[in-house]
Amino acid sequence: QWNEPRICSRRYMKVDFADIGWNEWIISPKSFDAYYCAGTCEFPMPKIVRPSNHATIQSIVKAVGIIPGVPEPCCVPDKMNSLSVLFLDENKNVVLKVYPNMSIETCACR
Amino acid sequence: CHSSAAREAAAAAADSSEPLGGASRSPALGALGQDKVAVHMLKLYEKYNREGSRPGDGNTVRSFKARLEMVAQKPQYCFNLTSMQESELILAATFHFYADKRHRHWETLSKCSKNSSCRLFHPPQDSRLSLLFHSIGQNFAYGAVKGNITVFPHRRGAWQAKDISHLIKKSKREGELILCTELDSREKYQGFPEHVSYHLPYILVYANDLAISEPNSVAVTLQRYDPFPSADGDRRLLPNASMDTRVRRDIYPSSSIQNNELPEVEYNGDSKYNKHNFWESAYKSLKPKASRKDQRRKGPENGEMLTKSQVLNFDEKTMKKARRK
Repeated sequence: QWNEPRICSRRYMKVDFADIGWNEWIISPKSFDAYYCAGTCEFPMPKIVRPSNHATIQSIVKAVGIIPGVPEPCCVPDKMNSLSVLFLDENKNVVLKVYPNMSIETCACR
Repeated sequence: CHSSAAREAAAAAADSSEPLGGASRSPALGALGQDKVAVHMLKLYEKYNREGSRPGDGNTVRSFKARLEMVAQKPQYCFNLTSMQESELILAATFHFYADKRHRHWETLSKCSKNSSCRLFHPPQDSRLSLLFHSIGQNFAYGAVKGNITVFPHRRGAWQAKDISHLIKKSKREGELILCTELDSREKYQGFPEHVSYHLPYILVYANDLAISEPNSVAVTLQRYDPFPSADGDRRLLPNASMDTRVRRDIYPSSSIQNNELPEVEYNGDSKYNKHNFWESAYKSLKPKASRKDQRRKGPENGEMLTKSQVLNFDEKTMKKARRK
């Protein structure tokens, strides 16, 4: 994904539960599209990176350089989706849970 | 909340009496494909995934499969509900069982149905099943009676379901989470029914886990190893130790948050624990995979470097300099 824009955006990341060692008890799904956010939140931030008002102010403060040590805003998940997971609990009973905030829909500078 | 969950539970119960659909053939279940409760749960999972809805306004469905136990010298179907969490608010619960056609009340029914005068009959009193739920005390003795439910199975040789929400809520409230029941207390015990493993009753509990929105909630239920084991020694050696391991929710020890130090860096050589060792043992199931590109490279140097160490090592001088920066 090196060719993708440097600006803050959603990048593709597929998570296979086998890769993180959870596949022994997770029945379904075996994998899911989690995505991740990456990229810069440089001044001036365009609307596409959906900056919060605070991020806009922080970005200006950083650009002006009046307060040392203030970093650029961070590229973080904005809208997220839940994921249903079917798994075996410690007593080997089948459990279905809907976990919130498991995959990213949009990213933003915050 | 309750009525919505109960409605969904009832619908799911109705589904459960249907012949097994695609779920039973699903490769996702593997060996569990022959397990009625697993098949039912997979159907629910597929339903909520397809419709994008939540299970009865909640976020959790737990299944509990019965175990045949001898309680007070009688065979009983027992359920261990102890894996339900405090944070799970029960919305509804259903009891699913297979009404065996070999039972005495069904014989009565079939004899009657052969007689033309009985065509429009209502189920005789004998066709009802009594379900007496009671908790289990010490030494597998009878505990308190939690409820007595009478059901009139509408079809023989089929799965039936009954709402037992009040009963499960009461058991959880009173902390008595091992329940047993008899399907038909009037019948004399003559051995366990045939094909019993497939026809074992089960309970589905629809709940709303209030802790699921807390940070790191996914690790609480799905991460089966504790990154920071307690210093009190091995819990498994304690007499009351349980295999139910609810892991700590904080990622880093509080000290690293309070003192603003980087959690991965060992600041003091005399530190009482070595974090690097912690992570190595805790994440032993996490074996970093070489990227596809790396896998293609077959140079001996690369392979050697990877097996020696997965982390970069710096001498103390370099680390001090880096910290100062």
